[in-house]
Amino acid sequence: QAAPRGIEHDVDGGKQDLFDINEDAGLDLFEGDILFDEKLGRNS
Amino acid sequence: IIGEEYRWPRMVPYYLEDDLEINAKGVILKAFEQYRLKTCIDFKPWSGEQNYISVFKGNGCFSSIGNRRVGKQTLSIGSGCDRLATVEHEFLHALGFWHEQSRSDRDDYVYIDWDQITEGKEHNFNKYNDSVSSFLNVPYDYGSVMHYSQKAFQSGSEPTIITRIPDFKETIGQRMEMSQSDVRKLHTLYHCNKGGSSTFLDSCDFETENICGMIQVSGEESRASWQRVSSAPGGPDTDYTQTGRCAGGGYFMHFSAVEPESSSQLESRFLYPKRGFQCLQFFIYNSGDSSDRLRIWTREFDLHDSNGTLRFIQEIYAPLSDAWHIQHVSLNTSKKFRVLFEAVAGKRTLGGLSIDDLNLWEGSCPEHVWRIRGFSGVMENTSVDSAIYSPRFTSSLGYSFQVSLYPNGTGSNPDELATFLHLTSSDDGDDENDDGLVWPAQWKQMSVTMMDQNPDIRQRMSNQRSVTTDPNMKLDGSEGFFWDDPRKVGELVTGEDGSRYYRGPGAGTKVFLSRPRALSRNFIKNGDSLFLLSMDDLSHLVAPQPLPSSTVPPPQTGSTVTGSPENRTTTVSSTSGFTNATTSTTTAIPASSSSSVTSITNSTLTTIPPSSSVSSSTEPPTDPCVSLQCENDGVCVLDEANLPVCRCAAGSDWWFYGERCEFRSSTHNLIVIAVISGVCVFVVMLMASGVTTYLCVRRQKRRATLPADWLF
Repeated sequence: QAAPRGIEHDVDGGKQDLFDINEDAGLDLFEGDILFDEKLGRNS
Repeated sequence: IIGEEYRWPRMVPYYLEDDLEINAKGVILKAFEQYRLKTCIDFKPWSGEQNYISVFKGNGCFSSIGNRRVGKQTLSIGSGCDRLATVEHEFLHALGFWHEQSRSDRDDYVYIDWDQITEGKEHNFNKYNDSVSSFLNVPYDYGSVMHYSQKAFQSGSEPTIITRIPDFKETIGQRMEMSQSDVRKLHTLYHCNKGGSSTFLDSCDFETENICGMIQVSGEESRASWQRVSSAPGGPDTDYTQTGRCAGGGYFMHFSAVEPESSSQLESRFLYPKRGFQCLQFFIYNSGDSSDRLRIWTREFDLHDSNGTLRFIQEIYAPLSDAWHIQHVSLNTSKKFRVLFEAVAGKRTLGGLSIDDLNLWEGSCPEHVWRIRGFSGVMENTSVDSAIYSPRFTSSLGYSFQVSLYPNGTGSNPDELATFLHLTSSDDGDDENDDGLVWPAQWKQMSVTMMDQNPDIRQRMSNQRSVTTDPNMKLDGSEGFFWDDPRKVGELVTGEDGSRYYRGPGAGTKVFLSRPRALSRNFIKNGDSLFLLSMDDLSHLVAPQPLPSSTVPPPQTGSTVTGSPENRTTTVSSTSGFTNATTSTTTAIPASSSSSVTSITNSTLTTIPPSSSVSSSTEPPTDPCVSLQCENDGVCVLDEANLPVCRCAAGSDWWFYGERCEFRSSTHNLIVIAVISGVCVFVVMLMASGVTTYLCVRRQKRRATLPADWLF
């Protein structure tokens, strides 16, 4: 039975996972969420 | 990542930067609790260690891989990242894990459709050969919390990752908790087999005949006993672990009495607590009489007390029902102990009490449980954009709250379960403790967890989302405060029982859990789903985490990401409150006043706390061991003077020692020392013998060469 719907605040803004969040934030990190470190000796 | 230099110590120092959202701080502490429960990794507030993890609110969610040994190593929990699974994911990176689909063998298990990837984003699908990255002899895991979802970095609507086993297509990239293989890899990488987890005590589904080392004590005159059975006359017909799915399996413990008022006791094996507060969770079924009850005791042991002292904890009256019910009992013992289940028959002797799927861990119990019966049917029969509401629950903090759930999603996200949390207030203002409540509510974190009903808590992949009441948050387009008294900012609604109350605005998520994931694992068992609800006070997290008294944090190096937190001063805050544990445990029973949905029942059982011997505190009791951090799996215990001391871990040929168990030794070391000592002694003796022999020989020669007349 459906109940009346009041005010609802979506804390996720519909973004499903962290890669959506990072993409939305304009981040283009190594593999989505990894800090690039020169000591690794590789780049993307 | 391969390389011991990337490992952290098992006790990882952390600093929660002041720019973090309060909700994020609370979620991070909850994530730490999951690590403590499932692995040997523990976290401690930074106290000056050379390397530590600085968690801050950056522009997104990100971390480095492993311990970079740069002093302050940053990890960002930005806006929207404050989800339990996301925090666990980032900390797994920090502990040394890449994404699951970057394994060297990934092409055996997933197909990367390069044509569907957004141009320029191909680098996100790197993989590493097994000289750089090891999968630690653990099979590829589609359910890893480190796996991308099928839509990651897609350019159109087609998936970028296609699982070679189609059954996993919809569930990869889960946003729930660490999987069993994630935990297994962590155990291997950090050698957890020597110590186990920090806060786990015991789990038992009664599937094996040794019933997890439990023992039974019955009075000689009693003809009642606990029995391990797969069904019982009068019910239940099946256990809860397997719910009748496996022929020849599925056991539980059943108590039936031949005589009224007879009783029998079932005791756990010895348990060794570290913290001083525990949660006991089990499922119970009553097919006997409403006067049948289950009494929970602990038998606690002092150093010189071999018989133990019984302490009454709680009496539970399980309702007569055709279903299993989940039950939580808070314990608070710091001594070696056993848990004792005493079943007492009521007036009737038919049927009886049954228990199954027992878990005991050192943590807080959830405050309330909202059980939805026939949840698959609810999902099918509820239209999109329609909510169902839980009963109102009163938290130990005095506030009442309620959950709304969209079983079939919302208009914008029809494939995702949505959930929102609301504060409520009575229409007539006669809520208990209502007068003492502060409005707007300040920093109260409400959490809703859809429980994965795996019988072993360490293997559960539950789904959790939390929101925290920010007293300064405004209602859109209004001067009112979002978390103000619902009588001011809410709407008047009528519950199922006709009671009227105010429901405040809700905060939550439209992407709580996808339908395919909700239908996976054990989110629905016996047709039912369980939502665990809690409210915690996070006011103590508003103040900055104290800095070490004599240490200035070293400058951050080695990172190329901007958005680091503001520079902080070296002033030591006088505030306290940063502890390793989340707060708020209670044995209180919710005041389930109403529900707007007839298919929903509140599963909480009637319990009677004892008058004096049970702690009714809503805070974990003060633990003297908090001040002493035992390393290397050492256990903090209280000595005769009630002072905390570390009891160090030891094996057959090795042991730790020192005030904090910080040193390691072994019989091998002793043998080496003995051999070296022996060799040294031998060499010294040899040299002494050589010198003596040399001197004797020389003296003999001298005597032989002297003139004869000199001799006389």
